[in-house]
Formats: sequence, structure tokens, C-alpha cells
Amino acid sequence: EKDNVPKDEL
Amino acid sequence: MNIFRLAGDMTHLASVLVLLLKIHTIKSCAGISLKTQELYAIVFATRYLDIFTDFISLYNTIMKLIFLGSSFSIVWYIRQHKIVRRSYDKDQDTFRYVFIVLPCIFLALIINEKFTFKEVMWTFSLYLEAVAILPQLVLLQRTRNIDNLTGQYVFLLGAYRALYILNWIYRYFTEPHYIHWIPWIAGIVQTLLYGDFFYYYFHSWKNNKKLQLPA
Repeated sequence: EKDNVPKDEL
Repeated sequence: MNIFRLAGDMTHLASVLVLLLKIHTIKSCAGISLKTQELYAIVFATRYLDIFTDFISLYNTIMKLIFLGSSFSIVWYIRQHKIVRRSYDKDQDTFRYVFIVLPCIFLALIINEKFTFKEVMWTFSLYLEAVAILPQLVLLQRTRNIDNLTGQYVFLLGAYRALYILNWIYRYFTEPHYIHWIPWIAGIVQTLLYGDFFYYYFHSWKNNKKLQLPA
């Protein structure tokens, strides 16, 4: 589940 | 993307671009800590390792490229530019890199979400960003004054931090499974460091005098 959270913040 | 996140990104972007443009225009980096700028360049270089492997959005990719380009440009100006580098006061910018970098490497190796190269580097960049401002704050304390350049720069960075925390609170309540302890705690530590600066910044502004940080 964690893997599916994209690191979309800068 | 929520309004806090966008405003946070824009103030972050403004802080870096304002600094770069001012150094370029006035041909001086007086009051700016090269060490802090180099640490930020390392922060972006280690955090954005995914730039060519994971596509998130055009916005995301462009912002990453701007942050990388501008942070390395600032370091180049202070180190290499034939006029700008003369205004860099090396003797005052004395903070030791090892005191910052080594604890961050150590922490990233033991406290991370996943023990892979990319993940450890990403975590390291978060810890490093939290404390990268320290050489700049020490420099401010030593020179005991703050001009418009450093004042605006640190002010914009502080605004970015505060807005990111609002962004996390917003996302926590609106997005399922949005829990990221490591960036949150690192981000709060970073914001507290700025808060300390802001206290003195506000105090000096209220009393209409030059900033005097405690020894």
C-alpha cells in the first residue's frame, strides 16, 4: 500500500 | 494539488529565484552562507533521483529541474563567478559540514520507510533539508545584522515551510492513507528552526532596528 503512494511533493 | 501546497511551492520557488536573481544583479553574495546553499544543492540532488524514473506530472518534473538548476547556479556564483565570489566572507561561514551531514546519513540509514538506495537517499534529503539552514543562521548570528537580501530569503523559506505543514494537515483529512511520518517530523523540526529566526526577525522589525540574534 505504501508503495502506491507516489512521492508527489517537492 | 491544494492551495496550501501550490502556495508553498511558489514561495519555495520564489526564495531560490529571488536569491539567484539578486546575486546575479547586485553581483554580491554578502551575508549568504555558501554552506547552506551547498547543502540545499545536495538536498535536491539526492531527493530528485527519481526524476528520470518516475513520472508524476509535468509540473513536478519542471519544478524539480528548476530547483536543481537554480540551487547549483547559486553555488556556482558564490564559488566561481569572478566578481561575486569576492563578496563571500569565508571566515564568517564556519559551520562544519560533518556536524550536519554525518548525523543525517546515520539517521537515514536507521530510520527510513524502506532500506533501498533511492529510499535512503530520499530520507537523507529530508533530514538534511531540516537542518541545512543552520550555517545561514549561524552566519546571521555572527554578522549580527540582516539585510534585505537575507531577510527576504529566509522569510520566503519560512513561509514555504508553514504552508507545507498546512498542506499536510489538509491532505491528511482529505486523502485516504496519506500518512508520512518521516517528512512530517523532519518538516516540523525544520519549521521550528525557522520559527526561532522569525521570532527575532519580528522583534527587530517591531523595534525598528537591525536584527540582533542572541549570542
